[in-house]
Amino acid sequence: IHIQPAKDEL
Amino acid sequence: MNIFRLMADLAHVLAIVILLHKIWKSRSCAGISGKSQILFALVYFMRYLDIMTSYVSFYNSTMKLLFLGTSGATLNLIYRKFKPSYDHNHDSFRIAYLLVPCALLSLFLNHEFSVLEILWTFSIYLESVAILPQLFMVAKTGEAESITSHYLFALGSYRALYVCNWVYRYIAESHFDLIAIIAGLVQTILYCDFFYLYITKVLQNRKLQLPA
Repeated sequence: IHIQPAKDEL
Repeated sequence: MNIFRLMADLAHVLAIVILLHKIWKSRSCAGISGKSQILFALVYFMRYLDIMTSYVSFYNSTMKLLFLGTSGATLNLIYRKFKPSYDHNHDSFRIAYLLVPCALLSLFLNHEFSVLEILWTFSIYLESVAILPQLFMVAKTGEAESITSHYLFALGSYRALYVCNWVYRYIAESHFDLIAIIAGLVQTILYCDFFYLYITKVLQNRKLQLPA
């Protein structure tokens, strides 16, 4: 599981 | 992109369309909290600064520009064009009570201590509570026009659907962002009382009126 900011979301 | 995410974004666009249409048609922004709209404009401005640094997709950039543009237009209608109809006596929530804690929290709880990341985090925290001046205004006047209720329902559904999207993405892609998820849950919980009133009153063609 990788934690990564969901910058593809709005 | 999954169905929840798409529906969420459509609900968000719908909310904005309802709001702009209501103000434009009635030539009035009565019952609308200018302060909530200032906070939303701030949220989009802080979050979408990355439009200059990173490209995700045409859809992504278009939506960002749409949210930035429409929030500017909304502020223009409330504070310039239809300013006489703005109900500032009832819009008395102190936004510093939201801005300061969100700013402090974003400095301490973030994924990375960098300018863009902190601004993104700040916007996520601020968005979760940005509706409070509007809900406070409805509580203070004790009522809301049906069209304002529809706006609030669409806007509340948007983040609730994002929560569904995050559950889906966690299961399907093992992807999650704790900051966005917790803020999204807080945001959705703040609407729960309103959702209840909306379903039990507005959908039965009754005015949204709070018990005295």
